[in-house]
Amino acid sequence: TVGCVVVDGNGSLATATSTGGLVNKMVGRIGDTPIIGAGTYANRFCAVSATGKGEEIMRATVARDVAALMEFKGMSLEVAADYVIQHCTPKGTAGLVAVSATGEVTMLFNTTGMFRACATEDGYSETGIW
Amino acid sequence: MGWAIALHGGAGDIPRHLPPERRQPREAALQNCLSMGVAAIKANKSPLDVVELVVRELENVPCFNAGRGSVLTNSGTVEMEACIMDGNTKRCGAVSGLTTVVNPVSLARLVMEKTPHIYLSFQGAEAFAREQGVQTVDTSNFITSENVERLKQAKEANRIQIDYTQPVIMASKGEYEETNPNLDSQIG
Repeated sequence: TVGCVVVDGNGSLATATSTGGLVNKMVGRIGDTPIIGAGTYANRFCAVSATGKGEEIMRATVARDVAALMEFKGMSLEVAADYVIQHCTPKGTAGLVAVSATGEVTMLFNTTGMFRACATEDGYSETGIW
Repeated sequence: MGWAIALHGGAGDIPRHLPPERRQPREAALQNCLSMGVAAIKANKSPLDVVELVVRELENVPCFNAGRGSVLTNSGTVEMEACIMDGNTKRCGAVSGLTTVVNPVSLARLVMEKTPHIYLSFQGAEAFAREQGVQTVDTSNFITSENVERLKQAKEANRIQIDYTQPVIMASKGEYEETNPNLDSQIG
C-alpha cells in the first residue's frame, strides 16, 4: 500500500491511498483502502492514509476514528493517532500517516516497520523504515 | 500553521536485516516522492493535486504494493484499489478490482469529479476508465517476478500476507510453517 497526506498553508487537507491488497487474497476481496473512513479519510481536522491488514483497519475504522477523536474529544493529531494504532487495532496489523489542519504530522505503526517520509514548512524532514 | 506532507510505502514485518539492494531503492523512492510533493506544495498546487501526484509516482515504483508491483490474488491476478479525498469538501472517489489501469488513484479522482458516485469497482470501474481515456496496459505489466514468488510462498504456507511479511521457515526442514491456527499472518 502507498499513500500520501497533505495540508497546505491555509489548512486545507487531502489524502490518497493506493494498493494491490494482500498476497493470496481471494478474488473479489475488497480491502480498507477504498472504504471511506477505514483506510482513507480527510475532513477539516485531519487527513489520514492507513496501511496494513485491511480487515483489521476496516473493523477499527482507523482513519475516521482519528478524525473523530480530534473532532469530538479535542485530541491532538498525535494523541488521536496513537490511541487508534495502539489501542484499536491488533498489534502487527496497522500503520498510518496523517497531517492536521494546523500543520501537525504523524507517522505511527504497530508493525515491525513502515516505509515512510515526511516534511514540514519549518524545515523538518524525516525518512524511515523501522 | 504551515504546510506539511507525509507519505508511506506500506507497513508490515519488515526485516531489520533487509538487504541493501532491497532497502535502498525503496528509500530512494520515498525521498524522490517526498521531494516531488514538497516542490508541488511550494508551487502552490492544491493538496488534492499534490496527493494525486505523489501517489501516482509511488504507484509507478515496482517495489511498492500498488500499481506496477501490486501483489497477486490466489488466482495469480492483480486487483488494484485506490481512494482520494478532499478534506474541505469531503468529496471523495474510490475504485477497486482494477486490472489494467496504470494509475488507479487518478481514476479514483475522476470518479470523484466526473460521476455522482463515490465508488466504482471491477467491470464498472474498468469501463469508466476506458470512457475517460486513462492510460491502461495489459494486466501482465503489473506482475513482477518477485510477487509471483511471494504468491507461491503464501500458497505453500496457506496464508495471506500484508505488504511486508517474512516467510516463516522451519529451519530444520526448510519448509514453510503456519504458526497461527486461523491460517492468517497475525504478525504482519
